[in-house]
This record gives sequence, structure tokens and C-alpha cells, in this order.
Amino acid sequence: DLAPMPDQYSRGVDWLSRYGYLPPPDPHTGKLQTKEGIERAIKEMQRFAGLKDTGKLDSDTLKLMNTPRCSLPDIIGSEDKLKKRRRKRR
Amino acid sequence: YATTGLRWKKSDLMWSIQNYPSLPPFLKPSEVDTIMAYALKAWSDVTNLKFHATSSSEQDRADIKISFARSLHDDGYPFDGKGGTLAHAFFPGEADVAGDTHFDDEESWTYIDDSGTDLFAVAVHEFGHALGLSHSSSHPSIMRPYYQGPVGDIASYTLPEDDRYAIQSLYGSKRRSSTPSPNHPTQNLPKPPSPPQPKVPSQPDPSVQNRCEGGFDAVANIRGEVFFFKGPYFWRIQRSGSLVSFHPALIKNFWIGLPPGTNKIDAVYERQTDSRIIFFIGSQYWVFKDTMAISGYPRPLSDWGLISHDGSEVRRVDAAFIWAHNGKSYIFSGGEFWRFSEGPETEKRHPDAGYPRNSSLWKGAPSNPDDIITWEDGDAYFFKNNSYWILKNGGLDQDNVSQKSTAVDWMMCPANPSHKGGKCNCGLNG
Repeated sequence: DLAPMPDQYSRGVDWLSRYGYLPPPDPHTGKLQTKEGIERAIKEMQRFAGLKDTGKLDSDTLKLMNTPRCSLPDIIGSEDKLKKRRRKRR
Repeated sequence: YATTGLRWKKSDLMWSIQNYPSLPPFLKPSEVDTIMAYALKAWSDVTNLKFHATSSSEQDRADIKISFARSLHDDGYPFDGKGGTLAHAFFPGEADVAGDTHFDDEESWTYIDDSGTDLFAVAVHEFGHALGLSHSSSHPSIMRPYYQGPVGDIASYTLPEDDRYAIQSLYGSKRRSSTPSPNHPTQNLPKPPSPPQPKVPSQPDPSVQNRCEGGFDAVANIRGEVFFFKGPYFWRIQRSGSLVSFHPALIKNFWIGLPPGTNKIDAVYERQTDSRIIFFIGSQYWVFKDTMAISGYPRPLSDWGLISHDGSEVRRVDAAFIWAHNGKSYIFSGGEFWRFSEGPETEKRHPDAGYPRNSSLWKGAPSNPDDIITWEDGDAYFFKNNSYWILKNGGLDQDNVSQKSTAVDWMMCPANPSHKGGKCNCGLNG
């Protein structure tokens, strides 16, 4: 498969953040995404969609990312859950 | 499926349409009314929810306010023009926006023809969110996040099974009602056939195993969720500890590759090294990758080299689990147990030296358990009949191992005062 164009990576990362597969970048710590984190997120998105979980932005994955869809995230509020869990722990 | 944990506390919900699509092919307002009514009916057909259209004068009183908007539309979730995001809805709750459903007005909303985006299919999906469902990875499911095209004639549409289980896990299944449900407005679209009598049996189906009786054949902690297998069925408990549904699912519909007519699983566990899932039935075993059996299975139990103290070959497994305390795999059979230090997939295995040992070493737990799991902070949970015992992390000779109720603690059954563990006749209807 043709390697995705550089902007497709950034759009892919935005897409993964928007639909809950990646935690939004944290402005306080400036923490950016790690390569492993992005691969893990891509695999999770591929599994959720029933695609082969290559962990790469291959053509099937890019095609699905461009499919019309519902704008709600697929993974709901993982950080919320984290917060909730933290609250519970506190 | 996935639920959000949010649901309406009432079963009668008001809905209203605030405005209509503004782009060709210009569905008539009466058509949009009917499409929305049927999209809601898809969910009320299988639950006791009832939807009532509000008159234009009381639109703001509606729980589910439907509107067509474009780009930024005052809810913090802008649409993106034609294509891309099509719609969204707000989950149930007390806020005024809860339940509201917005469609991108820059789409070409159509009904059944492929020239645009099918309004009915998207509406059924979005009302799933408005009722408390999240996206599903199942196929088929109307709650898949991606647009899947028209779903056929609205008058005869019924939800895929995954979505039906999902919504019934929030609102229960439809009780037989003496009065037929009020017909929805049916302007201009073919008059719907009279709603089919709900096929929900008035009495629970006796063949469906009762989760409160216990007697599970196998119990397994798979990817952090606990599966209870009994006969041809299984129940599933999420990480949060909540039962996915009171209704069991059929093993054959989810675990693909076991023999047809499978009616008893002996033991199941998830291998730590590669997350494969091992099923034991009689003198055979299967290895699963996710929910599909890997080709080349079943294989004979003799691969495991289980030789009893008296030199006989073991013919079936009682229990299997990974003990979090040391990451080793344990197989129990006939009052004995073997330990394995598992590596990657190999057909031939051999127990660690010095095994088998007598199960009574696991002091305080039953020596012939139905199955065992590691759960929570690495404790070992032994299940037998309708009870379970917890051996705290890494401990073998604990004195005070108390017997607990599987029905009450895991299956969300009411505590039965006369029920002190062991066999109980709950007399519940499941």
C-alpha cells in the first residue's frame, strides 16, 4: 500500500482523537502522542470496525476514516472514566 | 454493543421536530414526521418505551427535540458540511439538551433511494444514542458508527439482534400489552401493517437456563470480562462488574468453531502469553483467537501430558486458570491439579515437574471446582454449584475462606434468606 501522505497522518491522528481512540493531546504537559500509542489506537479502531488490525494507516483504514459516520466517539469518555475512577479512589 | 450507563427514568418520552431539511431532494415535512415516527418505533417495538409526538405549541417540552442544523449550531459539536459527520444525539439525562438529536442540514436526506443519505437509517442510529446506547462493533448492528446505507422499508424494519439486546438491557423487553400500541402518524407513506403482536413469551422460556440457579459448567476471565457458561448459553459480566444482560447468549452465536450442538463446556481460560482462549470439552480442546477457533482444532487432551497419580491418562478437565500470583497456568481434574509454565503456541506441552498434586492444597476451596478465575487484585475465585470462594492473592493455606453466593454477587439475583450457598431453589423466574 502507498504510505499515507504526511498530512494523512496528522488527519488520521486527529480522527483517532476525535472518536475516542486517542486521548486528546494534553496542553498542560504538552504531552504528544507516542508512535506506540498511535499504533495501538489504530489497531483498536481497526478491530472495532472489523478490519485487519495492522496498526498502520493502510488504504482500508484511510477509506473507512473517510466514510460518512455519526459524530459521536466510538470509545466513550475513557479519560472521564479515568477521572471517575480517580474520584472513586480519592 | 455498548451502553453508556445513562437511561431515561421514565418510559413515556415526548418528541418533537423543530425544523426540516433545507436541501434537495426536499423530503416533505409529513414524510420526515413519518420517518422519525417509525425510527422511534423501531426501539419501542422491542421495549416498553412509548413515544409521543408533541404538538407544535409544546415543542420545548419534548424530551427528544429533533432538528436539522449546519456547521456551528450552539451545542459545541459543529457539523462539517456534506459527508463526514452526518448527525449526533445527546444521551439521556436531566439537562435540557439530553435526548436532543441533530442532523447535518448540509446532507441530502433521502428515503430509501441511494442518491443521498437515508434519513431513516441515520435516525434509528441516533435515537439509539438518545436512549443511552453507544457505538457497537458488532455486525450487523444499526449502532455501528459508519453509515451503512438504507436499511429497507421503514414499515417492516426490525432491529438487528445485537441492538435489541442492547436496548433491552436498559429498558427490559416488551411485556405483552392488551391494548395495541397507538399507531404512529402515517401521512403520505404507505400505511404500516398493524404492529406484530410482541413475540416476547409471557413466561420465561423454560429452555433458557436460569442464571440464579448456579451450576455453571465453566467460568472464565477473558479480556477482563467474566463469562459464565451453562449448557448451550453464557452470561457476560463487564469489567465494571455489571451483568451485560439477564438473558444469556447462545455460545454458538458468539464462539465460532465449536461443534454444533455443544451443550457443555468443561473449562475455559485465556492464555497469558498470546491472549488465546482455550476451551476444554471432554477429551478435546480448542484454541480461539478472539471469538474464532483457530484451524487445526480440536486436538486431543493428551497434548497436555496430564497423567494422574495412578498413571492413568486424564480424560476431561474440571477447571483451568492463570494464577496472577505467578503467571502459571493450572489445570484441575479429579481432585488433582497440574501446573504449566506456558510459552508460545506449541501443540505438545508438559506439566512442570512434581505434578500432579492434590487439590486439597488449595485449603478452604472446593477440591472439584466447576471452574476458577483470577479476578480483581489477583485473587483466585473458585466456583462450585451456586457458590464461590476467594483465595487471597498468592495465599494457599488460608484459614477463613468464606463461602459466597454466585447468584447474588455475580448474577444480580435477589438474596434468598434461606440461601446459605450450595444448592438453592430460588423459585425465581430468572
